Amino acid sequence: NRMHLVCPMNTSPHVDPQKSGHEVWEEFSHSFTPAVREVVEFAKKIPGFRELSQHDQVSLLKAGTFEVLVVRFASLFDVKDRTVTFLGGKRYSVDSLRALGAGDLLNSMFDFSEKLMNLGLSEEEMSLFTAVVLVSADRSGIENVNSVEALQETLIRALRSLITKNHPNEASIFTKLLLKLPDLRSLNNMHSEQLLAFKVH
Amino acid sequence: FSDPASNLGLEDIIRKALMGNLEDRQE
Repeated sequence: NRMHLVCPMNTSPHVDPQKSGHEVWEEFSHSFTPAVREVVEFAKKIPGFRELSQHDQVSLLKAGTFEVLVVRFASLFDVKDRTVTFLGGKRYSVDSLRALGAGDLLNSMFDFSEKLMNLGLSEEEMSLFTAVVLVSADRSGIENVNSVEALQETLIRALRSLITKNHPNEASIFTKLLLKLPDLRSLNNMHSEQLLAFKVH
Repeated sequence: FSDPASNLGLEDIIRKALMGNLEDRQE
């Protein structure tokens, strides 16, 4: 019943069996904290984000950090080689991660990463898309829905304009990007279930 | 368990990072 943490935000999927659950979590937290801080720094740079109430800034970040990280780290999933690179720098094959207990979430992450990377977005486009992912008025606990909605609409308009300018002959890219939003929600839900299972374990 | 972000310490990290000065002082 040896425990494994099959998340690329960890340095390695292997867990020292001598360590307590609390110690394992502390180590894991230590490895993903810098990535979470980067998401917060990114959010601070979104024009208009700092003008939202502090409560709504926290709510958006709490709900959306995982989805932002999925977009930012899509390149950790090598679809061709079927490997995942962990933050420790080592690559693991899908088969080895499956043997360690990874399930449907891993497959779904590969599918998502493949489709996103295939769109061939520039850094600027990816950044704006990430802002759209984060600023969603329908997240739970938002107190000023109108303000978040207004910012969300501004960001979506900016994304559409940038995509239309950069890809005049590929009108479907913007639609495909918007369709990634429910995919990310679904990944987020699956991930929350796995976190719950880990915590119960 | 209905709020994994709070349960797993994410909210604390986010709040500290949003208030950058506090984080700097702690480090």
